[in-house]
Amino acid sequence: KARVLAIANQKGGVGKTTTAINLATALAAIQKRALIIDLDPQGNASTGLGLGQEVRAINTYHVLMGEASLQDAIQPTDIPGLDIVSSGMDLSAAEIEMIDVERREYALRDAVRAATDDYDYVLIDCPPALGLLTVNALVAADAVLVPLQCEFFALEGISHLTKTVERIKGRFNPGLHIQGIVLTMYDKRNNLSDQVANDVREYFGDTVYKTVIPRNVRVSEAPSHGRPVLIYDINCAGAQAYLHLASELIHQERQM
Amino acid sequence: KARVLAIANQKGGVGKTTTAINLATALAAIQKRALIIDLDPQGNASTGLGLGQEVRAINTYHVLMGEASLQDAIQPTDIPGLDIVSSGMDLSAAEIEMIDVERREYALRDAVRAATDDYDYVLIDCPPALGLLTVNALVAADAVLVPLQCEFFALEGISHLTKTVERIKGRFNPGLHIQGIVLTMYDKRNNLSDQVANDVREYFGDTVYKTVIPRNVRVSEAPSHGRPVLIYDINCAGAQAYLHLASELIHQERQM
Ligand SMILES: Nc1ncnc2c1ncn2[C@@H]1O[C@H](COP(=O)(O)OP(=O)(O)OP(=O)(O)O)[C@@H](O)[C@H]1O
Ligand SMILES: Nc1ncnc2c1ncn2[C@@H]1O[C@H](COP(=O)(O)OP(=O)(O)OP(=O)(O)O)[C@@H](O)[C@H]1O
Ligand SMILES: [Mg+2]
Ligand SMILES: [Mg+2]
Repeated sequence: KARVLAIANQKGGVGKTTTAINLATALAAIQKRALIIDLDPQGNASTGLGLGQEVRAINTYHVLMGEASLQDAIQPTDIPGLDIVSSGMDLSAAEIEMIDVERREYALRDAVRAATDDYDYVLIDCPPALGLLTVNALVAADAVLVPLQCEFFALEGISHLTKTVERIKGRFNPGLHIQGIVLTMYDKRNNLSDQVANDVREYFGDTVYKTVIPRNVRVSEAPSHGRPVLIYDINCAGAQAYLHLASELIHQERQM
Repeated sequence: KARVLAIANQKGGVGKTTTAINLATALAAIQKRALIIDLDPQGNASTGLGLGQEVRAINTYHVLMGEASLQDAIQPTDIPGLDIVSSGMDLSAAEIEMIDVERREYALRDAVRAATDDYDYVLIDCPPALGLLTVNALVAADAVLVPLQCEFFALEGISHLTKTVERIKGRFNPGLHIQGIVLTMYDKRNNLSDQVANDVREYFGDTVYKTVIPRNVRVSEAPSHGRPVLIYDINCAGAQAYLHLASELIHQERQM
């Protein structure tokens, strides 16, 4: 049975999509079968893996609405061992359309349960909000991975996220917990990065991964080529950090 | 009568809050009376202007719900000539609570109309989504200011935003238009910044402001001191760019 991880943080631009794409690619590179579910109407994870708009006809929107099974919506990426359920603009209508639906919080969980025997990992890329889409991801997930940008505003929002995880755990998904916080866009030339990193480690202790993702321009160039940075430039600091993160995650799960 | 501008872009982390805070401060510095409305449940604009949680008892949530007038919720900031309507976590409940309300798209517009004789500018800081909160801002606004980070993913989302603006213009607010796009976090050492800037100028022409906001660490340090970068370090490149942006905006409006 697959391990389902929600990559979530309501603060925008902290590296959720970049972490989903590159962690999934790193897991595939070490022979784990991985699936990414793009739950963000922006569809950045789909674009970052090279899927054009023309191949997104059946996507996460249809799965949430019950118009397609997860199997129908799954398609391969250029990365061996990594599949994706893409997303598009129609997904932004889902939140309003699902308001009156029975069991609206369980739509994704029910769909994911049906298909998880084929994968070792399912990573869900969440939008920058705590609305019904992210709630669906938190209900479907075994645990949450939180990318945290080393910036002041990003630190401020973390308590809002932990409260939401507790609320979902209490009402819908008793096993839910924050499995790890990964520091992103760390810039060693900038004191602020250090201050934020120290604050986060002091408050969250071992929940913070030792692996820190550095700010690295190759990481932000890769999506314009439709490739994960692991493929675009395996030797750059960003790609190496994501490989380390994957092995740290696997190691962590062996201890659980 | 005040000019009402929505600072909007559904892509996360592109500089909406930073632009709202510093443009408003720059306008106040040139003797314009300015009001910021924090419409993001993260409350970053409120924090960036030094408002603690304890003073946010009456906020944008109460205005949208009709429980307080805009006047009740307005409070001064440390910046002479700049007031704010703060926000807090309760605002994230507003989107779901407003679904069944009559005229749910007009809640902010009706409230803002009642108080705009006291200001020259009202800037609305939007959350990173195109849900009911951002729709309220677009219905209340005379025009939209779009911060656009010089990164690939940020470019991808712009057509989704322009379509949404057209939709709101057609159904709720016939005068709405994109007044300007401001390029943010421009890094001259990085080719990607140049490529994105060139693409945007080619596609949007004069709608893109000449003023470009550079990536500048002082900008990201300022919020941890509860101050706009214009106060934290007036001489830094980021602060100077926001002053230029304010004068470019004023000059643009004289031509309209
Ligand atoms: N380590 C890094 N170094 C440099 N740039 C990065 C890094 N990680 C992410 N980026 C860039 O920063 C921007 C934000 O990252 P990303 O889009 O992954 O964040 P997100 O949290 O998914 O955003 P959103 O909240 O909009 O979904 C992107 O342009 C991305 O390419
Ligand atoms: N010109 C700049 N140079 C350096 N850092 C910047 C600049 N502008 C913004 N930042 C930093 O980048 C991060 C994102 O900016 P900001 O929070 O203003 O974006 P946003 O679009 O409001 O995000 P959200 O989508 O979460 O509301 C913040 O940590 C901010 O301090
Ligand atoms: Mg994303
Ligand atoms: Mg913001």
